[in-house]
Amino acid sequence: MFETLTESLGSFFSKIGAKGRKITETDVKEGLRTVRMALLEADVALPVVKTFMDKVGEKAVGQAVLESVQPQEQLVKIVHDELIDLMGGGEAQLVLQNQGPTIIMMCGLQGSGKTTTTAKLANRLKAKGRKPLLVAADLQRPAAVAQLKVLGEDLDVPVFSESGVSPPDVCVHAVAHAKQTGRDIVLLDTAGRLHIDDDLMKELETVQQRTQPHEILLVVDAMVGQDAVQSAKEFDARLPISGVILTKLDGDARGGAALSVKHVTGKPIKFVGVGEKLDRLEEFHPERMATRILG
Amino acid sequence: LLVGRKLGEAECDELRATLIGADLGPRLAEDLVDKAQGAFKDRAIESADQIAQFLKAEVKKQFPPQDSAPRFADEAPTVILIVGVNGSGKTTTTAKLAHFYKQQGQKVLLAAADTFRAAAVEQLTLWSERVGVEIVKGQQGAKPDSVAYTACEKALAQKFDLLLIDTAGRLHNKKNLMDELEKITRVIKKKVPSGPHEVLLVLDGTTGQNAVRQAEVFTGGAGVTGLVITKLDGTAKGGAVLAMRSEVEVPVKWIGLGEQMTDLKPFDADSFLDAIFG
Ligand SMILES: Nc1nc2c(ncn2[C@@H]2O[C@H](COP(=O)(O)OP(=O)(O)OP(=O)(O)O)[C@@H](O)[C@H]2O)c(=O)[nH]1
Ligand SMILES: Nc1nc2c(ncn2[C@@H]2O[C@H](COP(=O)(O)OP(=O)(O)OP(=O)(O)O)[C@@H](O)[C@H]2O)c(=O)[nH]1
Ligand SMILES: [Mg+2]
Ligand SMILES: [Mg+2]
Repeated sequence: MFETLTESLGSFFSKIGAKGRKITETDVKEGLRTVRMALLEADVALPVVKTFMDKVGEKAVGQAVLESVQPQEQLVKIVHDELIDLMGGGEAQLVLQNQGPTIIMMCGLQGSGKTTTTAKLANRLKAKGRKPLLVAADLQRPAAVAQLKVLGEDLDVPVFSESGVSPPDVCVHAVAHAKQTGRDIVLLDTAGRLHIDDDLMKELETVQQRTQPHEILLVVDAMVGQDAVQSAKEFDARLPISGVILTKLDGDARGGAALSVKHVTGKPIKFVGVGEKLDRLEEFHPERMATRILG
Repeated sequence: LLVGRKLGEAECDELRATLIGADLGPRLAEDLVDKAQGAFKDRAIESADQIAQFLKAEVKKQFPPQDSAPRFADEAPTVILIVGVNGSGKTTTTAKLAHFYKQQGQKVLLAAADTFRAAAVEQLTLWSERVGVEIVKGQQGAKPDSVAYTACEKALAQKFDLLLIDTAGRLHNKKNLMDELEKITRVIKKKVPSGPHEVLLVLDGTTGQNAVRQAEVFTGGAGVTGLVITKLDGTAKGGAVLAMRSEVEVPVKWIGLGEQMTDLKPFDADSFLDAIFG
């Protein structure tokens, strides 16, 4: 789709104008089909698109569009504003404790960017004068612990690891270690897992029960398609997810998963990953995401 | 239900939801719904429950079995280059392929050409030990193309049947990284002029429509000869592979179904399409 949404709607409405008649509600409904296509092309999940289009549909057949000289701009503005409204809101900052270490648990599907993002958060928190402790609780993936240790060395942030025990044990011991060594943020990097893997999802529940994290962040790859709804729903059902981090936004995926995940979990997108280097973490801006999704 | 010789709206909506939900994308989903309508009108199908079989047969034509066959060199070593975006499963797939071919009695060599990411070389080294194959890795700070070159030298000198080169994840919109891949290919050709014999694009099965873009750019820039679709042991259906057919013709060669070295299967169009169309 090389034409922007505004362009394609513009040519649609101008064809009607060229026929010399006024824009009607039916015309607007037809224009909305173009919007629906754009959202699906952008990987927003179908059930989310349906709900979203119902909301937009009501506003779109209002006077603003029908009476406008440039109906396509009015329509796109309504859609854009609705996207911003849906994706924004909620506590977009990390909730850091004043007493005792703040425990942040990272979770998500395989390869979504958890380990890299955990290190990015440590980098960010260290720059703010905090004393983070990185915890290598992925005992599954070959060299996962080594990966976090290398990143910790690059940042001059300590990494806690322990062999011969279960991931929940590593996490519990790490929190104790943080208290003993005066580290005030504990970042738990966990192994990637499928939301349908009951044993591994139970393992996450155990980590949560035994360490009571203040933040549980779901790390989602920005290029994920319709499956975003399935996985986000399941993680959110089994854990008190407090926020989402969308990664690899330096790619060219439209990122409709952002809307899907926000819609099904109701949890705020707190950060976005925009590169492989450890300083490539930014705050989430709903208006930028809305523009990107609409292509 | 079935109104005259026309599929009802409920049937069409359900079909559309299934296809979009599988990541076929809205355009292809619409085309297929139209096809089903057409077949119904022409009496090629008689009832709604024949739609799945009909569409499956239609789409299956795009996946002739001979296309999925792996490519080998006329004389050893066969060089396979593993490429794809970050986190798609390249390193794990490299290990799976090493295991697969070792089981078939081939002498397999691995090359750890991801010299960039933290512990990437360690990760593939651990896999080489588990699978029981040799590995070539560079010095600290080595360039990926020099690792590939050294690996080709060893493969030739020590008569390996197969060389698998794992590369760093890279987003296709990063020109310098795509240029690096072209450089690796050129360097391979210096030692093995007919190589790489296979360039496998590893695609995460949960990817949406961006997979189309990935396939286009990697095919244009790195001469991709086949796809590996990973993580299909999850709930994603990998339907973006069908969406990309309109833009680029790359055969699917392998499916990744888990995190162990045995979790790799040669692509089978029937089971892949069964999962999508139901
Ligand atoms: N370009 C880009 N690459 C990223 C970003 N975040 C992570 N990556 C890369 O994505 C790949 C996977 O990252 P990891 O941090 O290993 O992912 P993970 O979720 O920990 O993976 P598992 O532990 O195996 O589930 C690596 O190559 C990272 O460098 C990002 O924002 N942009
Ligand atoms: N469930 C499942 N997980 C997989 C599959 N293939 C790979 N993985 C997991 O996905 C994650 C990333 O795999 P890697 O092999 O490190 O991916 P990569 O493409 O080499 O990553 P980078 O080199 O960082 O770009 C790991 O946790 C793997 O175990 C698969 O078929 N199914
Ligand atoms: Mg990890
Ligand atoms: Mg790798």
